[in-house]
Amino acid sequence: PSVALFNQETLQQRLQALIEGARESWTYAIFWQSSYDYSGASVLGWGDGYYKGDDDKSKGKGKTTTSSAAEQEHRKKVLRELNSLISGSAPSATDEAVDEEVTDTEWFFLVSMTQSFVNGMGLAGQAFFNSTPVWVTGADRLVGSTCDRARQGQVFGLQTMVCIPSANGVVELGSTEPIFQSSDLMQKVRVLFNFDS
Amino acid sequence: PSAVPQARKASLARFLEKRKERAMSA
Repeated sequence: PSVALFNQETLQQRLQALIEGARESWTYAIFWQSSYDYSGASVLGWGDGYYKGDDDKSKGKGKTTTSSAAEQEHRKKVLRELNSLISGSAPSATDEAVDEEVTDTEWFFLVSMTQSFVNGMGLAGQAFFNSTPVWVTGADRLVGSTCDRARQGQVFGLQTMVCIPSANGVVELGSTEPIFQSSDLMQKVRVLFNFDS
Repeated sequence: PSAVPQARKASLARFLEKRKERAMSA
């Protein structure tokens, strides 16, 4: 496939195929797109993301949020404003999209849209800069990471974060389950995300 | 970099739409 196929629609399909076809239970997948900022520095910015959610939530046994009532109100307020921005209508207190509790992993995914990594910073930056996957399993390893985003992920309930470099960026996957390194997953990323080859 | 805000907007719209669908089917 040529670079022309690299668009929002195919990205979404590829992220979805990666997560839904995996044996492991991934909570989300994000593609960090490589580009350059105005000073010429290498930047990984938001390309697209697919949020699947936590399996535990549907089983009713999982901890979906550790947030206080005030934090929930804040999250819902932000979602209401974002929804209004997207739909072009005034914020509504009874919008279906925001009435539901905003889980920790949903919030982490949303906040991700505002993030970027410059010159090899963070797990994604390291993976891209060194052309080597970064696989972090376990809350203790996430807490001990030098990457702010990894520590933040642990706070929001993640137990695994993975960054796999591709031709034009980095595929990041996160899970609330401990998942150990899988060559099968890395091979899938190479096939699905190496647009230039 | 100019493509990033558009990508975020599309992703956000999709995320909110999926939340809405989940809320309505619950």
